[in-house]
Amino acid sequence: AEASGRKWEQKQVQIKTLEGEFSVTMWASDDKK
Amino acid sequence: ESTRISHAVLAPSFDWGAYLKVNGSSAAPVSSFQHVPLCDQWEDVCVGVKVELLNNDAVLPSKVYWIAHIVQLAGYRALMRYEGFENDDTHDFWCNLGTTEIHPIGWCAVNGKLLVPPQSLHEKIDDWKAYLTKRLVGAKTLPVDFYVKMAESMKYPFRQGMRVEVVDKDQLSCTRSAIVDTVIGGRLRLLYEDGNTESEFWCHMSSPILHPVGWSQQVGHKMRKYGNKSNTGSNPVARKVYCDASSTLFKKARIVYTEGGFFEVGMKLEAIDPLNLGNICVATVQKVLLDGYLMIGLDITETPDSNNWFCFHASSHAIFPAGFCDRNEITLTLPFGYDKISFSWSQYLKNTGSRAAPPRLFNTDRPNHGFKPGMKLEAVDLMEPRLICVATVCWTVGRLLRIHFDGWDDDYDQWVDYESPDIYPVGWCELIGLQLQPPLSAEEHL
Repeated sequence: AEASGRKWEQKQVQIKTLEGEFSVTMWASDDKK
Repeated sequence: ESTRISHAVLAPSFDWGAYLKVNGSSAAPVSSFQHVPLCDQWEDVCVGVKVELLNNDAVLPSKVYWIAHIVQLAGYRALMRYEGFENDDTHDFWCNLGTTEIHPIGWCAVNGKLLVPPQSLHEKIDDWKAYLTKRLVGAKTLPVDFYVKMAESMKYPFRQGMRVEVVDKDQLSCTRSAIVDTVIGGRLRLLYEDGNTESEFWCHMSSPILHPVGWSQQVGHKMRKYGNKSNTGSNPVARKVYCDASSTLFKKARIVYTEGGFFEVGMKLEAIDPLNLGNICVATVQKVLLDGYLMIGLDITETPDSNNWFCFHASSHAIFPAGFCDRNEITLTLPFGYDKISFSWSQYLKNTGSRAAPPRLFNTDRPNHGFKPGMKLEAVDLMEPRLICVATVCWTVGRLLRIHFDGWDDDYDQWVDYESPDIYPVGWCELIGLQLQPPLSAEEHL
């Protein structure tokens, strides 16, 4: 992704299910231009 | 072509997923098509990426979502599997990443939507929180700006009512004034300004045959003007509502430098036949226009006819130095009166008292484009450019791709440059809302 000015970053994301909410850390790319 | 049009009229909707499976084929990746939406973002999309999408296996009054991951990619289309099915592929489903309601992980929580597992999975997992945590931590998801970027890349500057100059489909050596009638996915439906109402033409907005008003006069290209009938209204007041498309909207041809020699009238070369795009023919520079444009005639008829000349830019990837076909083992369409035995370039140049255009004048860069033989794609039938068809890359030669239309004879094959705006990834028609022409069935073929 870096060739197009984008970079993979770790992100904390929320998950909302019937049993409640919790967070996990995932990878997502972001525009760094 | 009439056969192809009647096939198009009867064409049913087409299921790319089933077709790829039956044929065991792969599709060309979106990142290989530089003119299409999300080309630059596509390296963020890969097998294993997790997303939130509508749960179609739930019996709840409101819309609920669930998490799925990409199992297989085919252009814009992705084979998805809901989390929880693990190695069970019986519930896999295809969707179009550009049209389906698909979101990065975290979207449901931000937007107050619930994640509910599919009914068939309810009893399978006891602790969904522990399960999802294990499945999601460290995995990839879509970027949050995925659809913002998609929307940005689907804005097209051409508008209905803009006037342009375009090749006359009835006489390729001429241009003709036309009005933009429709813009779909960067493709323009043009109505020739002087002509009957059936006189339409389709091309992509960055096609080399499309030019701003005044271009023909500027470079010295012949322009054809018709009589009374008008597509755009004979009323002079109505005609004023059209405006010339700004020259900034058009793709600029590469600047060519003529120091040290340039193409000259009479020079021989090889060129793709614009009326039979599967053929590369022996050709002659017939006229040198301004700004690097050339009128090329094919040496395939006994009597040369200037009505059959075609305009190529000197930087075009559709013209090649003498010997190109031989070096690449492509069958060259020979000049009138010659056969494989009697033709050699050196003898032909001697016989015609001409010389070959120097190889240094041609654009010969050979990029690594990612297209491979066997890859499926959607391609415009350039002989009937309103039709976009299921097709296969059957051969690559440097930057040239030979496109075969599935189900049709090889006679319909077309050579195109890998940067051609007339080839698209699998799922592009669905994304844009155009009908894709399926392969000709065996019964139709008979």
